[in-house]
Formats: sequence, C-alpha cells, structure tokens
Amino acid sequence: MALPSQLKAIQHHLRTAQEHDKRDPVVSYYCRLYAMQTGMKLDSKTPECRKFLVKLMDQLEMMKKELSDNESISQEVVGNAHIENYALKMFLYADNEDRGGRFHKNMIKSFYTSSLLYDVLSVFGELSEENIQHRKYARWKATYIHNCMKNGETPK
Amino acid sequence: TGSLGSSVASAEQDELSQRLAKLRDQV
Repeated sequence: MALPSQLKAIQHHLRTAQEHDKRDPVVSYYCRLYAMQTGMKLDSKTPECRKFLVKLMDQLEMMKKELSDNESISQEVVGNAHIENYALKMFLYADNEDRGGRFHKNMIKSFYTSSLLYDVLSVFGELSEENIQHRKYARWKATYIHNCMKNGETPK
Repeated sequence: TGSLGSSVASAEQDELSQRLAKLRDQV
C-alpha cells in the first residue's frame, strides 16, 4: 500500500524492513514495530493514515504469529540485544571501510541503515549515550560520503 | 456526519492502541 505523505518519516525504516524480510525477519519485525509506533504519533487521524496503519498492524500480528518460536520476538529483551548487535555489526563494517579509505555505495548504505536501526532501538526504551553518538555519526558519515562521491571528490 | 466521522476515527485510533499494547504483551 502506498505510504501517505504524512508518514514520510518512516519510509526508510519500512524499506529496511522489506530488505530484511528474508535475510533477518527479526530486524524486519522491529523495524515495522518502530514504524507503527512512530506512525501513530505522526498521524493516526486522517483516513488514509489510519488505513495504512491498520494494514501495518495486521502485518505485525501475522509476523508475530509466524515467528512465535523465535525468542527475539517472544522476549523483547532478547530482541533488543539482537537489534543492537546487528546495528553495531553494520556500523563497524562501514567504519572499517571508511578508515581503510574504501568508499562505495555499500558502505554508505551500511552507515545509513545502521543509523535507522539505532532509531529502531528506541522502541525498547531510551538510547544509551554511545548509541546516540553512533546514530549521529553514522547518519552524518552516510550523508558526507554520499555528497563527496556525487561531487566527484574524495572523502577525507 | 462530522461528529460521526470523528467518533469513528477515535474508535479506530483506540483499537489500534489496544492492538499495539496486546502485540507488545502490555495488556
């Protein structure tokens, strides 16, 4: 279903969820859960947003049923550790490429996706200071390197 | 119809909130 413009802020989290449906369904589930909670805060009044959010809720309930035997879903404390480990692994991969002077689309995407996953971590509660810094750094790095490559410059 | 519309909207909002709480075992 098309994303209403009022919910644009969760577009990339939902795309990350789709990208992980096969690769890592736990990441998909919590990306959609974050999108659901954030979407309800953004706009749950207008008909098109309500319709979108009801469909998203249907999908979450189905995923929870299908993944009921997965501890990362049945116990949120385990889910929290899963998402945090996944975000850190992605961040460290991109950071390692950056420090090695290897700039490419994949490392930019890894920086950006890790920053989205640090957003997702907020469903479990307040972010740690380290995670807040990682998110800020990862999002800045993705933007900076992307702009350098667009302008034909070598990132410092 | 205006008030009917808004009451339908708030009913749906409430239902979404309850389903979210249930999803997260917070009932």
